[in-house]
Amino acid sequence: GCNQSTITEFFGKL
Amino acid sequence: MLELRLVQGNLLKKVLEAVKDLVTDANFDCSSTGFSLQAMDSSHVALVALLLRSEGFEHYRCDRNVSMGMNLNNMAKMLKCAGNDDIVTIKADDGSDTVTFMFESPNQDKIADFEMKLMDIDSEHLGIPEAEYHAIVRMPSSEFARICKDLSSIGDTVVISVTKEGVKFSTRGDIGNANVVCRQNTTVDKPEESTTIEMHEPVSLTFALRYMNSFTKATPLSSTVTISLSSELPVVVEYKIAEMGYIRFYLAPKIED
Repeated sequence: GCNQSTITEFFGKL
Repeated sequence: MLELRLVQGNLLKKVLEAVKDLVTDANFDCSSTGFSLQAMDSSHVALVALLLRSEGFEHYRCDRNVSMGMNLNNMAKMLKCAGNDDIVTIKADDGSDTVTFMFESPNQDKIADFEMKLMDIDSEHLGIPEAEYHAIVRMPSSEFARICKDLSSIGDTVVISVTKEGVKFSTRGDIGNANVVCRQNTTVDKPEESTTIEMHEPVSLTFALRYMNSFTKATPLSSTVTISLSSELPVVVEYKIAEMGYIRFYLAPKIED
């Protein structure tokens, strides 16, 4: 299966 | 005090139609450089970044940087009341808890004022690195929208692969599977009908089609769409907004476990 990742795993909070 | 006058009011109408189903509430940031928005959908799987540069407005007055929290559905409802050829002006007084949208008909014989309550939305801005992408596909936005729509009738995820042959969109589901391959084609009479593929290295990523279909609601904004892929980053689906800026959708990939 495929797990959906999230944006916040790639882009950090400023 | 801010007063932003956009002669091509329909651009703002199209922008709201493109984002209102993906994001419910968002902060619009207004500064000397322009009118922008950055927001994630509720599941934090997708992010939309909008920029309308100040130079694109006929008149742009923004006395100090301000962030205005808006419900995008309500904003879309008000903008639906603007005519396609209307001039749209966004106005807000300092410290006011409302924003006013003013619609002027082209021959100035009708002027409408819609005032909307602002909301308090605490949203953090994310740092989006300017990245070198492994592959950049430019293609007609209508073609991309058609592919996403067609594939979503077969499966709910799309594998986008870029090789030297071209860009392939694949899906599979209960009834079967489908592959659409688009090749580089610059021998068209109109540049906006061309497909160009810039590949630095082959890349293949899997995404949820329902987000891609949501992004294609921005198709009316631009005849071309740019899809930038890198194996370690979310895909960027970008629609330029005529001489003003852009709307960019970032989508996190589905990872094979």
